[in-house]
Amino acid sequence: AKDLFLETFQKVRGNFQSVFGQLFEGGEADLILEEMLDPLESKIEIFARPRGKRLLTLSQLSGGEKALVAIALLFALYLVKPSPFCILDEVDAPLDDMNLQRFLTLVKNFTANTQFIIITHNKQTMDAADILYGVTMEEPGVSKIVSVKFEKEPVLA
Amino acid sequence: AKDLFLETFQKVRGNFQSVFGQLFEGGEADLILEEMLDPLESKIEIFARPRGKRLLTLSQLSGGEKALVAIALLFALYLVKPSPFCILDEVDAPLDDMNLQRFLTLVKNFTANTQFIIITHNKQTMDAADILYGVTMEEPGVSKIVSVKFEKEPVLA
Amino acid sequence: MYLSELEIIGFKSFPKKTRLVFKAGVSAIVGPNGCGKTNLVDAIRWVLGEQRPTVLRGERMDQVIFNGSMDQKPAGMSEVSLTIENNKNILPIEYQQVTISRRVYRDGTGEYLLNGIPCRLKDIVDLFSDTGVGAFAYSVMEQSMVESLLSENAWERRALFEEAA
Amino acid sequence: MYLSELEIIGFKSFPKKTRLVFKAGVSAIVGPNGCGKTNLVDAIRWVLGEQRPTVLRGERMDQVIFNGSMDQKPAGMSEVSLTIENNKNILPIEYQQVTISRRVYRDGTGEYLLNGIPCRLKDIVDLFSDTGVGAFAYSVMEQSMVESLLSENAWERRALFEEAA
Ligand SMILES: Nc1ncnc2c1ncn2[C@@H]1O[C@H](COP(=O)(O)OP(=O)(O)OP(=O)(O)O)[C@@H](O)[C@H]1O
Ligand SMILES: Nc1ncnc2c1ncn2[C@@H]1O[C@H](COP(=O)(O)OP(=O)(O)OP(=O)(O)O)[C@@H](O)[C@H]1O
Ligand SMILES: [Mg+2]
Ligand SMILES: [Mg+2]
Repeated sequence: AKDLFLETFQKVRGNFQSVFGQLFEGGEADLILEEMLDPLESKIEIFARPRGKRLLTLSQLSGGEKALVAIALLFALYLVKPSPFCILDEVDAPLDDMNLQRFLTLVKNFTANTQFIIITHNKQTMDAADILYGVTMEEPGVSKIVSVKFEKEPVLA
Repeated sequence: AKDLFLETFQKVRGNFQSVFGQLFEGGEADLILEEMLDPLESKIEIFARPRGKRLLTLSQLSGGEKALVAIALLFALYLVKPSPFCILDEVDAPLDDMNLQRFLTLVKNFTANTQFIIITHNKQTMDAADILYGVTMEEPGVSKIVSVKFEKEPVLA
Repeated sequence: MYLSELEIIGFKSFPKKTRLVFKAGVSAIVGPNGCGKTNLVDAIRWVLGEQRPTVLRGERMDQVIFNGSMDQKPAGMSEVSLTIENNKNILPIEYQQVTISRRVYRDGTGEYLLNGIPCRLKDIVDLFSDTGVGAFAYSVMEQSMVESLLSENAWERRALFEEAA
Repeated sequence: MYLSELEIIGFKSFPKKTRLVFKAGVSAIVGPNGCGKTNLVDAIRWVLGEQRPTVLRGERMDQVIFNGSMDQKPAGMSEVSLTIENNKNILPIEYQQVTISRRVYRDGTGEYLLNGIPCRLKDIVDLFSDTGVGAFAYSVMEQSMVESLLSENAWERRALFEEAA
């Protein structure tokens, strides 16, 4: 179990560096497994340095940068063992337009092995979706699904 | 000190109910001062019931509803003793379009006694502002203020 | 493997029978604040065996039952069914589709069902073991999870690596 | 009373002297993730006397000093000045304007200044007592504060009421 964990850790670590690089367009990141007698007890530390900036503690990163680091970690894990479905509840809220597009591009690159269900208030995320479901409360206190689903057709010139 | 606190509490409580009503277009809310031997030790409990819904615990409210309740409390306090300036850092992120407009209307109603500085990624909030300041990092790691300030002119027909 | 259908009755803000058909790919769920979007996420977590009321934003499990609105009385029970397509044969049984259901009544009793047959939670957990489903940190991400994933307290982070291993 | 000018040098991501002129009314601050918007909020909190490094997202106070970029060396000190218009005579002194400054050096020493004259933090706190400024929960609100304002743990909430009283 210990070897499997270490092997998995190394794979996730490599993926994390690569996904981070995509989301941050450069910069560096790393995952460090704290040296402990028992690797099954050791903590995993995260390092992240956006491009052009010097290394600071994770807490000093901005709200949007922290969200991207968490997303990079999640997707790094999926590259080792995909989750069949992934539900994202308004994780796009703190992202600026450019980071939002990088995030959406990343999501689309993972659809081969993962079904995504994204809850959002953001128009760009809605545009990127294949299907849209609307939830409303016409009758107060009672939710209703309004299937606003469109399945995208290629845009005809 | 005890009497002053109780008097302040009652005023804030009334304001909270009124601001809540504006933000939620109905519904009910209340602030309850827990009965303790010493009112200076008692906890203040919040109740909030959006229109048409039955009363639930605060935790069962949605992300956007919770943000509005917190905003209503803050402004209820300002109606008793305004803060000369108020800095809001991306509090509009979880709000849908309708609630966002109610929030912006509320902010404008308070500008007589309070200067607002709102950090936002939201276009509607930017439209509502009198002045806009842009912050950029052209040189990586170095912030620069790009004064995108426009001061609104009345729209000529 | 992907979710093909979610059916809800009496769960949180969904008193009437509500059916949501999903497809593979990217779906977006939209709507005003408080309309029930996160409640759908809670329903999926709940039917897959979530045991902690706090994760579902309640203090007790029975708080997931529709507790009434202006015009409707509270429900007596809550039931959620989730249908999963086994198109890549990730699941260890011979079905093309699997439907998992969970019910709870006001008195706190309830049951789980696998393709309509009552079963134990353990049967559902065993079915999904090693598939990446059921470790909710792995399949569901919300705003508040960003802080906990990055925090000094590394145990949530650790659990994700163990799920991937 | 309103903030009319913020001047920053060597604070977090602002190595060069940066001046921001504010007016009464509603101002919006915009820009990409990580560009320095919340750092401006930190600067305002810091110059008004914030003592807790965690509120400024650091572990130690000296972490607010610009610690270098790809092309620039770390700064040796950090200084922030905030000018406040006393247009409603809320402040108890005879100035039309008040400028508060704070400096810190790498060795941890630092000072406060009131209109250019060194003073103690106490002098600044006294100046603003009962004006609603300085109780940061009262004047600054961010996303994470929503949870703490509404939480079971009512002490932050309590502190706001005491500020208003
Ligand atoms: N047991 C219950 N019975 C009836 N209604 C409930 C129950 N539990 C929660 N609700 C309702 O569900 C609403 C919250 O829904 P939900 O969290 O899904 O909103 P949301 O669509 O995610 O909104 P947001 O965009 O603000 O996050 C609450 O306002 C509450 O009234
Ligand atoms: N002492 C320091 N020296 C240099 N740079 C720093 C220092 N402290 C913080 N920073 C930088 O400031 C950045 C964070 O800035 P800030 O939190 O203001 O972003 P923001 O504009 O609020 O972004 P968001 O929209 O994501 O919230 C970090 O990326 C970090 O590189
Ligand atoms: Mg929600
Ligand atoms: Mg920020």
